[in-house]
Amino acid sequence: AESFRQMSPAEFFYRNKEIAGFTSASRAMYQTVREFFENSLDATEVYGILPRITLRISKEDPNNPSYFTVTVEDNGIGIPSTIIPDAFGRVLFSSKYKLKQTRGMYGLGAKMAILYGQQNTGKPFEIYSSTMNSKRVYFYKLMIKMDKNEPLVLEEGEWPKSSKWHGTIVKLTLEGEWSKRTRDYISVYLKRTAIIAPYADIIFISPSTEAEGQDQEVTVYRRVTNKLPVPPKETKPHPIGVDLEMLKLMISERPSASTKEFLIKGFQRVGEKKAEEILKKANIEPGKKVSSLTNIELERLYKAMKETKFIAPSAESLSPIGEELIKIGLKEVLQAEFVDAITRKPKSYGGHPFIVEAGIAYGGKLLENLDEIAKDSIKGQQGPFVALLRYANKIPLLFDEKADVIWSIVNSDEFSWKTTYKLDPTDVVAVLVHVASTKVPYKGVGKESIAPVEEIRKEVEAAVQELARRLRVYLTKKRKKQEAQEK
Amino acid sequence: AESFRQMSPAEFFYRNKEIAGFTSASRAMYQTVREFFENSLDATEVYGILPRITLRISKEDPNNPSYFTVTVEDNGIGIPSTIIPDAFGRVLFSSKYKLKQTRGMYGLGAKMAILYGQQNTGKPFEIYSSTMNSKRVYFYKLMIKMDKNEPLVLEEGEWPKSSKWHGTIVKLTLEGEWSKRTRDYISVYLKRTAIIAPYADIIFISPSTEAEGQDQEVTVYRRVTNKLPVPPKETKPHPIGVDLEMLKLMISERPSASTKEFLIKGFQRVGEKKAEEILKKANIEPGKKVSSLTNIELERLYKAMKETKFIAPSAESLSPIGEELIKIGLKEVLQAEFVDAITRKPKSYGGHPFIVEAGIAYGGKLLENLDEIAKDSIKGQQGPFVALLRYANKIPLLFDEKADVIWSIVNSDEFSWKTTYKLDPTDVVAVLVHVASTKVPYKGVGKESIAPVEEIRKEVEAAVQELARRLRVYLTKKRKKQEAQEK
Ligand SMILES: Nc1ncnc2c1ncn2[C@@H]1O[C@H](COP(=O)(O)OP(=O)(O)OP(=O)(O)O)[C@@H](O)[C@H]1O
Ligand SMILES: Nc1ncnc2c1ncn2[C@@H]1O[C@H](COP(=O)(O)OP(=O)(O)OP(=O)(O)O)[C@@H](O)[C@H]1O
Ligand SMILES: [Mg+2]
Ligand SMILES: [Mg+2]
Repeated sequence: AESFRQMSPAEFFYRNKEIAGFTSASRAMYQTVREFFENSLDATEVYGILPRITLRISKEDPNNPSYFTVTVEDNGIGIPSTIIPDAFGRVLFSSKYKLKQTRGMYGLGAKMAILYGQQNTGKPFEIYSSTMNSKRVYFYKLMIKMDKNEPLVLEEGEWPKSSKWHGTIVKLTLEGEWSKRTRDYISVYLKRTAIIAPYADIIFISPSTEAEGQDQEVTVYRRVTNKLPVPPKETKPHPIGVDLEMLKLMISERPSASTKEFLIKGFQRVGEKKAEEILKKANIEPGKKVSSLTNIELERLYKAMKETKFIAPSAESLSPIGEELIKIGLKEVLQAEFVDAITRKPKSYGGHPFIVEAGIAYGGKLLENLDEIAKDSIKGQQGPFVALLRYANKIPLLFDEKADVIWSIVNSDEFSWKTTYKLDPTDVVAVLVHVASTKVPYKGVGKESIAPVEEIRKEVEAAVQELARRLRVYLTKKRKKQEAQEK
Repeated sequence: AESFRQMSPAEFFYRNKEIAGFTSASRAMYQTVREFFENSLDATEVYGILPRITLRISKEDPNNPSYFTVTVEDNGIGIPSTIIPDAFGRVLFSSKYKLKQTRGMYGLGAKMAILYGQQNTGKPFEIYSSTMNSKRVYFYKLMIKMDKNEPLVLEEGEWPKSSKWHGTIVKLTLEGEWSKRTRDYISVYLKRTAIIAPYADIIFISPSTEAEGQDQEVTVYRRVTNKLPVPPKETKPHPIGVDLEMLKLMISERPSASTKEFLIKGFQRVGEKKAEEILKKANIEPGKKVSSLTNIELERLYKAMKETKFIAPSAESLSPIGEELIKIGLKEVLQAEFVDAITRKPKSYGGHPFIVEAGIAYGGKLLENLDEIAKDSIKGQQGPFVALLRYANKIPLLFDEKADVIWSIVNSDEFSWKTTYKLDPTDVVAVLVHVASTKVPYKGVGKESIAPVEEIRKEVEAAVQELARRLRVYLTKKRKKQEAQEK
């Protein structure tokens, strides 16, 4: 007879770490850095704090030359002391399960890095944190109990805070490699982050690649503007995105409300009149207690909501980069001769609002300023050459390019850069695409590529086509000028 | 202050269903079919039963024309009645968390389909099952309680068995679409399954695409051989794949054993002498109770195992297709003029044994016999044209082709089909690649593409290069003959 068993989410993700991006030693180094770094940006920028983040990769164990310690410090909002063990010791535990644009969304990232380090070095994770209103700094040394998906606190401490410092320092040791590949992955990630986050101060300390006697290398991305994007605001769900399971979950959170009150308080874009319209269609008493609705009534309510028209979801839960910042970033880093950008109007898919933004850069010193990964992707192409810089919720996406819906548009046969947009076979163009949403439909929990959701696909296509048209206008003018000068 | 919460695995996968392949209505139809179908093949072939599987897609609700009912019946080993609610109502619950080649591996597939159907139709899942030695057939109607990740049994029944029938019937209603796209996805999947499983009887009943008056269409893939592959055997873990977390989990399963006994009984390729060698290196008393090892001793044991040489992992846990079956399948279905196949020797990665197999087909009626998805992928290419048929643990992989390590090899610049292997730009070749392992390193839980694990990459490259060489030999002979005839 077969034997069956239940697995905890911690054991599941530990055993199947490739689905979270931990597919090799260099990818594990990269993924660990980005999970902590994205947590730090979520703890600063999203709360209106100008980010200052220090990332340090060092070798601290002479007995184990393949062990690397990754330390990330930020000036963010910190984590309350009683929450820290669960935030870092429990898989699927998060403050980001909300309708608000954040980089994090799964409640898994930091835990994946901790599980990985724990598995191959046995060394515990260390964290210091202090929230903005706290008078103390808290310290924990912890590991994850895999079978129970629980934290195991090995040590804790606290000290009175001697300054106004607030933020978090995380420290993890893992078995990895410091190769050209790892260096390229991480430096490209930081460089592309800096393109769209000129308000962030980023300090990167890494093992030296140079001569002996100098064991650390420092790279700094200086803040060049104090202007932060408007932080996103948490919103209520939109009725378009509702399904039966979601309705049941929401009802369990407001059991004593009347059905009418439940609709108005639980959803955005539902006022008195809209609620009455829905309830009339569903043939349900407005005053009936929502937790006493029968299954049949729930299905009628669900159908009625599906058949009702609403104003589109609010975009206040989103925080786009903005055309200005995209143009500045591309100009600064790529030193191209022509740069333009577009931020499309908000749309939505399945109740989740999203905004597509794009940038285009051409000519000038573009080719020599492209990073290693962009240069590599160009080598595989036949001209004209298109270097694609993908972003989702302000995270640079470096891998699985050809599985991304964005790539499928920029590379499709319909997007004829040569014939329609008048590029020469030797031309090089950089295209930046950013998808911002309360839920980015990634293809995997490693957040490397976006699934082909039709509404998003259409918006990306429209954005890139618009910029390609503007480039064509520029090239046509430029060529006319050159021909005129040659006469 | 931020609010934090824990999410159950059921709610997590329900909210993030795109990471499991549920990215659109047609993909949801496809994924539902394949999750049930793969369960049925695991319940038959893996146990030495000649599979007979009936898949039926029908519209059973005149009030809801977008609701489709998917029914899959198999003659497999069935599920014990007390286990059924958990097997289908609890995410991360499985009989396949073992070292044995099966299609299933996550304990998630059937539950994803059930969560999807439940979410948009509210209709419960139905199952009938009877194990081979049981005298009764059991019936359950159930749903998944998302917040607790538990089954909710709405109805159950049992009847005395009137025949020798054994197996399982699953029935799920979901909101989907029956479009050309859905039809192509499912028919290509079944066709490609039939290529490598000529021992399976597959009956597919679908909504008619033809004239009114005929509401169902039947497609049959007849069994053409009674010869089954040798079923895989469950094996113990191999020491190469061990890590600290795994050691701790294994020790908790044999707490009272001596450390020496633990090594011999827990691992394959570890006998008396090997165990003593490891314990000497780790400086641990062979007789010491394994659950009393300190953390320091555990780390020494782990390091000692890492530094010891062992015979490669046993391949008895694997069940390759075999060169004969691959050639027969390609010949039958593609009617090519030239067909060859290779089954490489077993290798391993991270303690998991794997076998790469490949097949190649050229000329004859190949082009007209390729399925829709293969034809589509060819349209995007410049000649010579390579139609890639990917398989992992006998599952056809249809999507995310360009993210797959197999594609990266067959399409890399180093694989010059034109110059090295002498194909003409108008030539069409089909390449079949199968990766069989106790753990296929998929990139996502939707099982569509394989991660670039170096050991696997090397084996796929060697297999395809060998077959390309054999094709070149064939083409060289053929052209010599043609030139001789023309004289
Ligand atoms: N540097 C930090 N500053 C403040 N809070 C943090 C920091 N790092 C982690 N957290 C908190 O810990 C929680 C868990 O982090 P984790 O990375 O595991 O998941 P997540 O960021 O919510 O989602 P994802 O898996 O997508 O990254 C976060 O939701 C956040 O509340
Ligand atoms: N048709 C079937 N016949 C016999 N057992 C089945 C059948 N379908 C499912 N099961 C049992 O139910 C369990 C759960 O199935 P499920 O598809 O959810 O997960 P899995 O097959 O183990 O892994 P995966 O998520 O990779 O598919 C299986 O492990 C198997 O034991
Ligand atoms: Mg995170
Ligand atoms: Mg399964």
